[in-house]
Amino acid sequence: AAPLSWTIQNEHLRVVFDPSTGLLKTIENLDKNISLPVSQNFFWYNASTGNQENNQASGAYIFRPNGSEPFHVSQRARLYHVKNQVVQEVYQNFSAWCSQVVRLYAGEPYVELEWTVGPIPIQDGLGKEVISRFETNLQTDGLFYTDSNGREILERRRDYRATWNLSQTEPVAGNYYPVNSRIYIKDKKVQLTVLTDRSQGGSSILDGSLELMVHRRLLHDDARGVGEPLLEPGDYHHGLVVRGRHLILLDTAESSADQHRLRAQQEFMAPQVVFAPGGGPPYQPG
Amino acid sequence: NANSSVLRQAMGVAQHHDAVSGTAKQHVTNDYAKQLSSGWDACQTVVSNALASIMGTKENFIYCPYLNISVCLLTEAAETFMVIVYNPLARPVDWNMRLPVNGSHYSVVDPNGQAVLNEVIPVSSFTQAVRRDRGYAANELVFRASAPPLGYRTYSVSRRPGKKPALARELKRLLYRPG
Repeated sequence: AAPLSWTIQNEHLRVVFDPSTGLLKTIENLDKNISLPVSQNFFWYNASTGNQENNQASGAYIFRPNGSEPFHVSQRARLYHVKNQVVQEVYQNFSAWCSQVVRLYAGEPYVELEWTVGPIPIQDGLGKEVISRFETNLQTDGLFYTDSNGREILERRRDYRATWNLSQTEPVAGNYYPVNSRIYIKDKKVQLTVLTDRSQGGSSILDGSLELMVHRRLLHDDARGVGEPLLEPGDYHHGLVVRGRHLILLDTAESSADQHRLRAQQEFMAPQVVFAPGGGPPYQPG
Repeated sequence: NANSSVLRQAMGVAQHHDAVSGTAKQHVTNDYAKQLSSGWDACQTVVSNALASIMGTKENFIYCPYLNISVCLLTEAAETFMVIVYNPLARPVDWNMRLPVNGSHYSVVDPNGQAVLNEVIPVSSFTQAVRRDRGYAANELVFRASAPPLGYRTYSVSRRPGKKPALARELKRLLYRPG
């Protein structure tokens, strides 16, 4: 079939997909007339089992990939989409163990990415640490921002520590930081913010890029005390499947905080949904 | 018979860095999960009592912790059911509901008796693979709920007889393989 318009759009946002790869291509904020090329894909770092410099293996305590370049889960995603009035969805299938739904709800100023990752295959004998990476053309000059400890947002500078002279020996792990609810990158005009639904590790390994670790499955203990590799079996001993959400906000650097602070609060203290059979009692406004 | 202490104690145990960061042995990790699950089970009675108190009526409240994989035995099977949305924030919020269902047409009515725009879309193959044999919903009912500050709203959902076999008119579903 000839590629149609791989676009979903609501009142606030337009999301464009590359028909040749199935990957996210552009996000546009229609209210502010901002258009940002954004490529998003899933990759995995090969977990280190130790090397000549250091016998430290990646494990429960330690994140230590054996190289700085992650591997694609897939360079292409198979797509289908569902367009309705209330919600528009693009389904991306990257592999048998990695998929994602990109959603735009009517009236909502964010893009929802619901990812499903696992069971991570280990038949090749390689431990894997899976990331979702966003690549943009923002001139970030090595800076990115995380909200460690769920309190103030801290500026992070790649290969830098504020209180001592850092000799970076781990270009990936040495730049990973805790992300409790949000991570963002920005230039002087535009900010791309990703809200998480759980604590994750995150970084900006390259200028204009942003990544979050969504799942990991390892074959070696890191010898820090736990005494077991991070190898959760899950149902039927096939490995855990993890499903989560990332909310993407694109706005001006000045007004992004208005968006992400309220939205993150709503995610953290989400409404409680309870059901009851039958038609139910009358509503009591009080 | 409500008791929130079970969850309180489980949360206390889960402050250990092993629980926060995932650095425990597997059987300890399993126990953290079990304690939290037991705590939440106990707290459901607390929440049910609170809802019964503020609603002024006792209901058989049902909780569906597997909504993220489209599993909820009540919504999958019932012809009519009630959705109660409690908002813990001190400002009104809107929330997009996604409920696993097996019908193809539904009526959703808000507390004022107004019909709420809703759609029924098929459960994705991704979700079917994840949930395995835990649920059999073919579709998801999607609608936007709103809730007042520190308060709740109830939505009544009724299944309508559908003559069409499967969503053909509403859905614009396109299959495409890149390259």
